Amino acid sequence: HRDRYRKDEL
Amino acid sequence: MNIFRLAGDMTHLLSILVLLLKIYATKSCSGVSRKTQELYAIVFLARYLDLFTDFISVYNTFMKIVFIASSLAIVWCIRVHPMVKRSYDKDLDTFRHYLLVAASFLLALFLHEKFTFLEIFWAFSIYLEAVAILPQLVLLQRSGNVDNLTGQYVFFLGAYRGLYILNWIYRYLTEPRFTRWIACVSGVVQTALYADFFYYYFISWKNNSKLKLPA
Repeated sequence: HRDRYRKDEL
Repeated sequence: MNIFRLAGDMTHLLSILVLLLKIYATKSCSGVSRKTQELYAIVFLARYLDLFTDFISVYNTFMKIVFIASSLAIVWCIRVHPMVKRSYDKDLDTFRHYLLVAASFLLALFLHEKFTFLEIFWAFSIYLEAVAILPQLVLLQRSGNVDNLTGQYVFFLGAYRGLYILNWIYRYLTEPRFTRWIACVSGVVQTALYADFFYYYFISWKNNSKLKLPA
């Protein structure tokens, strides 16, 4: 599952 | 991805390219703080620990590698490359930057999203990045006149996080559960630290004069 807290920013 | 974040990442990339150009073209790092470059290398290494374990996108992975590789290359240049090393003025670059590392790590132990290894190092990298420019700004004040490329480097580096603030506002307004308080507050502090530099940079641009920071 895609973790809500996923760090998608640099 | 939104236009603000893309513009922010491109501005960040531009700042690194300008610095690489300055070092490569002039074979000198005069006016550049080695300590700030070392802090940025730590920021990227601490922030991108999940580089191989958490794939977001090709763009994300590519940019992370570029940031890590370029920051290490710049530190290597200033520390090892004979021509560049000679132009490093350690008597001007005297900020006690290890205190910034210690304080940021300590803060990350108390203030983080989750008490896990990755999250603590991520928060550490966010706090450290906010203050990483301090040795560079102190050095600019001491070294009087600033060459154009170094001034542009600092300007783009400060501008990128300002664009990220617009990105966070945009995401907060458009994504229901978006909250990044740690990155947001830290990003505002980081951008605020550039305030006086931006002012003098604007003055020098308006008067078409040499950039000078008051001692």
